[in-house]
Amino acid sequence: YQYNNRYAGDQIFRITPTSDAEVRALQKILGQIKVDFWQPNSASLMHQNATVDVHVKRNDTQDLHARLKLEGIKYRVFISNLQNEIEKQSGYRSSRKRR
Amino acid sequence: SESQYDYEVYHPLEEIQNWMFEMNRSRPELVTLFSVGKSYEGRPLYVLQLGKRGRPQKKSVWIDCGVHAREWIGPAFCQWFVKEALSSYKYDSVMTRLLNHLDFFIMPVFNVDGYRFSWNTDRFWRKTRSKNHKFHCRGVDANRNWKVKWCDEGASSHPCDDTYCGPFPESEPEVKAVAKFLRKHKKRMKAYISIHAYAQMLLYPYSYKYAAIPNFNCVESAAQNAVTALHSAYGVRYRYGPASTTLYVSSGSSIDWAYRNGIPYAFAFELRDTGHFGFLLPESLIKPTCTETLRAVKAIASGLLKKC
Repeated sequence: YQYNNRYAGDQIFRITPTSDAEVRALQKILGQIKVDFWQPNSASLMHQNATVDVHVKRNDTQDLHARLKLEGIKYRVFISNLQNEIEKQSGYRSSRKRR
Repeated sequence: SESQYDYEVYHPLEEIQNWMFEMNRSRPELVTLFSVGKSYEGRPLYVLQLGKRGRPQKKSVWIDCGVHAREWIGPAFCQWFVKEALSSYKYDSVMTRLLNHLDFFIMPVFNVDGYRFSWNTDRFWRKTRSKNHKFHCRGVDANRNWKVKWCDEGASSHPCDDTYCGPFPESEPEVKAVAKFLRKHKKRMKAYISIHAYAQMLLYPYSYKYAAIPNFNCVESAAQNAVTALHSAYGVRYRYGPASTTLYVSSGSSIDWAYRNGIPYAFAFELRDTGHFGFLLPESLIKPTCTETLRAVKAIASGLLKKC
């Protein structure tokens, strides 16, 4: 596997806070669960009705699912297994060619 | 050799550098390779100058790719631009005119250390790879490290944050080297373009404040022409406008620095997509993404040869 399979089970969540209250709740949640911000680049740049894409480690995905549901914040998972997507991105074909 | 190089796959740093040497060797009439300095880890910061030799101090365009390590489609586009420019010179009238009247400075990988780290260790690394003696975290956001309203809104002063502005402006040798080059050539530099991903946007100053730039009408029309040209390829729609309102407020960005240093047209592209693959754009989308973006860059460059 690429990167020693370190991204297996990690997910990318797309979260859409629809009010300032939800933005504040989301900032609190994402302050407690260590995530990697894909878009925007940091929690301070989040604002209502703007999508937030975060990379969540596999051990934290269930916790984040539960918290977002509890707060009623709209979200979906746009990459359900990051390792699979990484393997697909460069594809064995091309890396074999390169190697 | 040039004909075997595959522009529709992502390449690691060493392959890109070898490719640059090959471009320099095989097309000496249009290409010059040079380095603007060294990275934090001591790697050369290579730039390709493209353009027909001849008049000194030709109007110039700077294009950098790979400021953020994980945005691999950037370096892919810079290589695509060089390939298309060289292969269509004398066959495409627009590109021929551009290379005859302009010089293009192309930096395929701005953040060489970060790009290499994203290939070998952390695919989603963003920053440079500089060390911070007080914190274990490494790296500065090279697009928050420019000396323009440095480390203000939209940037972080904490070394472990992804938008860390750095200990001081131009603390990153990569940023300092490019800033020094642009300062040296600012009279001839008419456009600064920085390629990022992902969001499908074309952004221009200001990032650090809500205000219109003095030449707003000309820049807005250049941006409109660019996204119209981009759309003509595959129908992909880009949003465009001042970065502060179109995306968010962020200080210390390269386009604000370039603009404040006298470069009249400064743009940041956020290439495909809008959140399906994100940074993991498949190699199968390199060709359409680069084809449409090339149309936009040619539109911006062509605008420089007209009066506004």
